[in-house]
Amino acid sequence: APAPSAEDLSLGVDWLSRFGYLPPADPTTGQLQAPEELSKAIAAMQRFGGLEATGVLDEATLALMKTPRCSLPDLPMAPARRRR
Amino acid sequence: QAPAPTKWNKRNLSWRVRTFPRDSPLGRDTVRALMHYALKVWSDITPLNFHEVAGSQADIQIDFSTADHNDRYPFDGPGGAVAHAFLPGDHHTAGDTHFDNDESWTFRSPDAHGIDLFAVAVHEFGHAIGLGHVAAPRSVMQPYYQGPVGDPLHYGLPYEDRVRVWQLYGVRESVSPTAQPDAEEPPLLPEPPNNRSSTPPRKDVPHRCSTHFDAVAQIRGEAFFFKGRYFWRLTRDRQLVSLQPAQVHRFWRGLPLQLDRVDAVYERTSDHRIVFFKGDRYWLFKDNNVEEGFPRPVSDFGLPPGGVDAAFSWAHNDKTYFFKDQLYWRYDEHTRRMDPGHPAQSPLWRGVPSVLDAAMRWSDGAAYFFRGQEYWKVLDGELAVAPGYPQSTARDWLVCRDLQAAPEGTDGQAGAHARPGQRDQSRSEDGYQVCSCSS
Repeated sequence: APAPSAEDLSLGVDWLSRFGYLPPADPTTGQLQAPEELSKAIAAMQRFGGLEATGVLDEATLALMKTPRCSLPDLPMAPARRRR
Repeated sequence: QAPAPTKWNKRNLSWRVRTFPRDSPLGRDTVRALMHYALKVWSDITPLNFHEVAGSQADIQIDFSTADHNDRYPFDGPGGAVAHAFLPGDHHTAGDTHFDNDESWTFRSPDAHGIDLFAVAVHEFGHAIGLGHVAAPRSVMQPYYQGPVGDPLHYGLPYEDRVRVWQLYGVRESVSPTAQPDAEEPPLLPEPPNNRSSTPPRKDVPHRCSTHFDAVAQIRGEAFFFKGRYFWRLTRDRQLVSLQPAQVHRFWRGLPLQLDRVDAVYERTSDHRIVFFKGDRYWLFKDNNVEEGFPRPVSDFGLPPGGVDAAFSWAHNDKTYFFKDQLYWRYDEHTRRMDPGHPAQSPLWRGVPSVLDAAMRWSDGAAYFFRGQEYWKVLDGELAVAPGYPQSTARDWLVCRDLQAAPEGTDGQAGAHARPGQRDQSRSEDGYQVCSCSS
């Protein structure tokens, strides 16, 4: 699958945080998510949405992220991680 | 791990649409009806009961909001996040449900571009009673909008959603009052454009000219005659609004649907709240919506169990009189106490029957007492019935000709015998033409 554009990646990370698949980014550092964390989060979202769990931000996954939906997170919000 | 499920401890939940969609083709009544049906989906199968209220204390406050609306789920314009609801719990937003006003909300619309309000409302009220999102593709609680779910009047929850809500609240023992076939007609939904069905006239409608009344009351200057689940209304100048009665439950919102009659009704002079009595309970109405926290026991008035036959506030002393069998009580609305020396033996007014069906004050200052198909008038400040009474209630109040029973096979309309084309000469005693608006 073609690598997702930076914009899609940013949308994806924001979307995954919003709906409970990633911990909310730390507002102070705005730290980027580690790639394996990101892949796990994408796979979890794909499973929840009935897609093949590739862990990759492919077209079907991006399309699902653009589907109208309920604002509530799918998973209980993981507590934002604090810098040690 | 999944958070501990939250659920309501109480079973009777009130709801209210606080703000409606702006610039939407859906009218307010349609929005409220869709909310009623979306809640009914859940109350039909659980012990929960929902009723609409007017006050700002509703358990489930429903809003159509835009963008950031002071909660942690800002909306994002058309598409994207379309709605959310808060799970039960002790926080003040528990149960509240927000719809994105920027969506084009539709109902029974083939238009694929809109968002079906009923489908989304069923989902959100699932959250409002404690359900979270699930991945199951058929579940109504999966997070993605899947398009309309069919006709609100016939929608049934997928099995997995039923099981999950039964795990929270158990199964509804009796069939939900809103699901009973003979239950009150729920709020009207616009008919689908292609198959307008004319609702058949109801068979259980009482006939105003051949009945006695359960309760009679002057409310905001108008007269209301209650019989069973119906009532007739007269304007301030005693004009009958319609020959056909209206349905109590569709106007007086918040009474239990299984209530099949009322015992007494009166308007409290102190704050103009309207008090409905049935058995040992009473309901307080602000305008035509029941107040929060009702019904309450009649013992609040100092009345014994068993309820009342009639109630009214006498213009002469502003005291409220309650009648039961051959006794009456006098109650002071200002001190909210029963006056000493009551109950006393009825009647207080000479010539009035000792057992009553109903009593009312009227704008002429007189008091009116109803029993069977007759009524008695007591002029303001008098303690005896005015000469020439009793008279016929049906003739003097409900525009019937003397001894006009319900003609067989007709819907009882005055002049129902007029042949097509012949001008209907039906007139009441005062000689004015009687006409009924049927819509």
